Amino acid sequence: NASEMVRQAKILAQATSHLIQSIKYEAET
Amino acid sequence: MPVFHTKTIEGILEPVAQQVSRLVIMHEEAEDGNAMPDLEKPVMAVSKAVINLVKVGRETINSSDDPILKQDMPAALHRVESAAKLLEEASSLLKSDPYSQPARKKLIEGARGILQGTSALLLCFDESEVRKIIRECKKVLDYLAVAEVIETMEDLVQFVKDLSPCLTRVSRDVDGRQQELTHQVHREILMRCLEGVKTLSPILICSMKIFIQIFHQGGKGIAEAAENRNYLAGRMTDEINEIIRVLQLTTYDEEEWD
Repeated sequence: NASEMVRQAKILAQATSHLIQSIKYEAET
Repeated sequence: MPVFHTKTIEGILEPVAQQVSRLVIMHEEAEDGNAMPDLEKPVMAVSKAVINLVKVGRETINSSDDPILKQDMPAALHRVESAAKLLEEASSLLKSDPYSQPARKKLIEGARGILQGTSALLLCFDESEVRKIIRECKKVLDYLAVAEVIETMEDLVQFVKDLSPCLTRVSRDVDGRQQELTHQVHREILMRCLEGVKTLSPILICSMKIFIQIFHQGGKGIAEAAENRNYLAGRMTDEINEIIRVLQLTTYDEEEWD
C-alpha cells in the first residue's frame, strides 16, 4: 500500500508538471 | 523553494514545485494577453491521477491502525480533490474564453493545491511510518528500564531474548530511515546514535552478568557493579531518546544551508 501511494502520487505530480509545461509551450510560442 | 525532508518526497514533489513556481512567475510577468491553449486533455490526466491517488489514500486510511493518520489524511485528500476541481473549472472557462483571467487564477490555485495536497498526503503517511519506528524504539526503552531488576541468569537470558529482536528491528528501521533523509546533520546524528546503541548493548549485557555473579557470590563490589550497569543502561536510553527526537524532525537546519 505504501509503494502504491507513492506511485500514484508520482503519477499525479508528473501529470501536473505536464499540464503546466503544455501551458508554457503554448504561451512561449 | 519548498524543501522536502525525505528523498522519496523530494523526488516526487521537487520537479512539480519548480513548475508551479514558473507558472506563477509566468502569470505575474505575462498578464500578456496571450491566448491560453486548450487544456482539456492534460487536466483530464490530472483528474484521473487524483481519482487514483484518492482511492489509494482512502484504502490506506481504512487499513491503518494509526489514529493520527486517520484524522489527518482525509483533509489532504480533500485538498487534492478540490484542486482538481479548480483545474477542471479553469479548463472549462478557457474553452469558451482563451483569454479568461479567472481561468488563469484557477489554474494557479489548482496547481498549487495539487502540490500542497500531495505534499500533505505524503507527509501524513511519512509521519505515520516514523511513528512505527518510534514505537519500536520505545519498546527498547521499556526493556532497558527493567535492566536493573534482573537478578538471575534465567532472567538475563529472557531479557536478552526479548531485547535482541527489538534492537535488530530498531537498527534496521533507523538505518533505512537515515538513508531516506535529505538532511545531512539528521542523518549523521541517527548513524552516530545507532552505532552507540550497537556498541553499548553487548557491554550492558556483560555488566548485567557481572552484577548477577557478584550478587550470588556474596555481594562484595555489588554497588559498583550496579552503578556500572545502570550507567550503561542510561547511556543506551539517552541514545534511543536522541534517535526518537531526531526521527521526528522535519525542518531544516538553516545554518547548514546558509
